Amino acid sequence: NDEFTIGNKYLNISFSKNGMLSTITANGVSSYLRQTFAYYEGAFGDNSEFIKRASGAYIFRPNGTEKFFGENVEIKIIKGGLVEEVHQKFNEWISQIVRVYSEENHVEFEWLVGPIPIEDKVGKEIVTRFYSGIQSEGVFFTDSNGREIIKRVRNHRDTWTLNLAEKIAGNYYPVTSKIAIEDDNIRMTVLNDRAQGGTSLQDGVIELMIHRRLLHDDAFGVAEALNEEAYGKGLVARGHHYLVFGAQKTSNPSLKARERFLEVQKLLPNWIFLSDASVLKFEEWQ
Amino acid sequence: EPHLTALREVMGVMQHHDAVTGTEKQHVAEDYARRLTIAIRACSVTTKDVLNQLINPDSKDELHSVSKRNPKFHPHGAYKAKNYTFNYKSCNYLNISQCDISETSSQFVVTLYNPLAHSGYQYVRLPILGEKYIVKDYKGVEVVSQIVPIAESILNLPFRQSNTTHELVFLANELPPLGYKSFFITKLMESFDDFFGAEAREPSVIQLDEPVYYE
Repeated sequence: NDEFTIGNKYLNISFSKNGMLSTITANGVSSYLRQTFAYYEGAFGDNSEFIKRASGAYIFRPNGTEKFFGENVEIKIIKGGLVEEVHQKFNEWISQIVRVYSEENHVEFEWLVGPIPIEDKVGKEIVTRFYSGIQSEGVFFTDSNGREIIKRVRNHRDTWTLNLAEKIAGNYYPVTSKIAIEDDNIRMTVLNDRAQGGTSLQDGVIELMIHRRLLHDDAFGVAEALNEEAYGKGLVARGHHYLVFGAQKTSNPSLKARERFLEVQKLLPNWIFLSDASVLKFEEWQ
Repeated sequence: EPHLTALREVMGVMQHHDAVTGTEKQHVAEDYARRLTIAIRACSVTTKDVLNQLINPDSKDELHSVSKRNPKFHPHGAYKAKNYTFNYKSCNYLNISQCDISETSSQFVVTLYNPLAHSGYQYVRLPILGEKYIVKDYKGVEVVSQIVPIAESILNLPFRQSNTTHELVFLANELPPLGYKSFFITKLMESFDDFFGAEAREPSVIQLDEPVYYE
């Protein structure tokens, strides 16, 4: 029933009584930071005209309904010398581990989503959201296949006057390695382990779509609903997000340099092999 | 070369825009997964050979013949490194905290190959069944480890086939650029059952058709 903190010599993150992330102290700053999951209900139409298009494999098209998960999260706290983690259970099909390793300068979020329920006959597109106090003024940054970083401005295109009919999907961009927001003082970056759609729909907020299950074809060619199953149930997806947070002016190496190192480490990971060594003594193996 | 080409060819197929974006039909998605799995499995033969070659450069010329042999030991139990090849296996279910070797072996070796051009590190997480483990690096220096519970939501996954409830965590550091580092992990036996197996408690009759030698 109390607030609690996990962390290491580089950073600390605190959780409020309801089990949700509440603040972060890292790399020279202390700031409000909240993270939660939400979902959009997929639009449903007969595809006879543009405004009746359903959300499907090719397009993300929410019907305007956005739902959040309960504010009370079941938690378990594990603390040790190498890693401290918080296991959060949001509901029967969404859970997460928030983790800080002793020698890492970032927070790891290992999410698990699915099988997405469809008994209500409604398709759902699940997102994770990070809320901070950063005054990002509509600007956010996404990568382009890990090459340059592209500046995105909410509800804006550089070469024409934009009037967005779809305020959410119209601000979504591909994120293949990272998405970031910043102001003069603070920068927050989320690195992902696979290509996802992402956006910043409000100042200080980063959002990434992590799983979707839809019940209608969007009539762009696949002629199937995006409704995958395994073992007779909807797919379960598990993945990682890595949060780098701190003051813009930090010590060497800079925050952006740290992001680049982490990016390479996560996208070109070590190969792990295991070998049975029951028949060997250590000295023999050595 | 044919093993590598199998994966090259499948990666060629995967350049199709439907494979990149996930807009293929479901049975095509399943076929892509099938092709990739087969090709990756084929490449693991090459990986195993190359790692054995890195570990034992003297055996380079006779690599293929050596890798097909069984491990051989000196009559007095001494280890003949030159003739021994490790069977390096990938645990494809580590993402659901499931791995046959780390769960069932009393001793096993974890090898990390660093594909980057600068040194690296990684916190290794392996599902385990025991309560105490010792992790040593190649110098015999014990590496600090921690055992953490696996999240309940993972344990409850309907398709997960594992009895493990915990993971062993340790820091594999100073991984050399474009090189490997191995760690030797021993499960500490605490009870009679751990050491001999529960079935050893049951009295049994042994038919001695041939002389039995004890080591």
